Amino acid sequence: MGCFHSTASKQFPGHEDPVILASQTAFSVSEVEALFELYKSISSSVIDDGLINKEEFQLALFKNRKKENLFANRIFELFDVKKKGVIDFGDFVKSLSVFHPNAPHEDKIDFSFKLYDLDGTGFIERQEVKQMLIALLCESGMKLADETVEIILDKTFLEADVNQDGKIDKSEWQNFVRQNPSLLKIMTLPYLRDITTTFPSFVFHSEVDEIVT
Amino acid sequence: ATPVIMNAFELISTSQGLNLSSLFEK
Repeated sequence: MGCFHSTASKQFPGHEDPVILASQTAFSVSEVEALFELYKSISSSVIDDGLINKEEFQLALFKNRKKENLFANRIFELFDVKKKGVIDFGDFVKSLSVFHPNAPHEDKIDFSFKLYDLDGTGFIERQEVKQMLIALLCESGMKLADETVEIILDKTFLEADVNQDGKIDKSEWQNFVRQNPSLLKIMTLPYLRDITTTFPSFVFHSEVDEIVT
Repeated sequence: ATPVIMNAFELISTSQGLNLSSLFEK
């Protein structure tokens, strides 16, 4: 075992040992180290403090730090596992792991449920879905009459809200995504399979004695 | 023809803010 933790942790608060992170996630040690190359570049893009703030996250997503986006904000909140207003390297790896092609299907369903449960009540409520639909329409410059939005919501809740109590619980969501598997497409990033070839420079910065694949 | 109404989540999942692949573009 090398001195990766002791060196990197000085510059990167909350930095965790790549070997431990690999054991807790769908990534190999080499993939964790390759992700560190990506993390270093994102976390130094606005303030070079070794942490990713919301502005840096938005800059990495949109190449535009000023672009406010409901969905990017929600993803940031979920990645900010320790609720510190910033994403540290451990948060980054553990959160991205859910998007790995090999991550458990149940983890993807859980994450997507949390994503759409904007206020964290344990239910996806109609008002939340309406808020997200309106945000999407604004983002894409599409105009839909309020009646049309209500028709879409009626159809969605007729299919997903099996007990018709006006909100989607976890078990209804599990059934709904089973019937509509395309809804989980956003939960898998094929890029994560090739992360070591996308960021090959990790080899030069590796501080573990042996690269475990 | 009868218009096909997508469900809300299909529409929402097209948001750019949910497309994390852009994180990997250098």
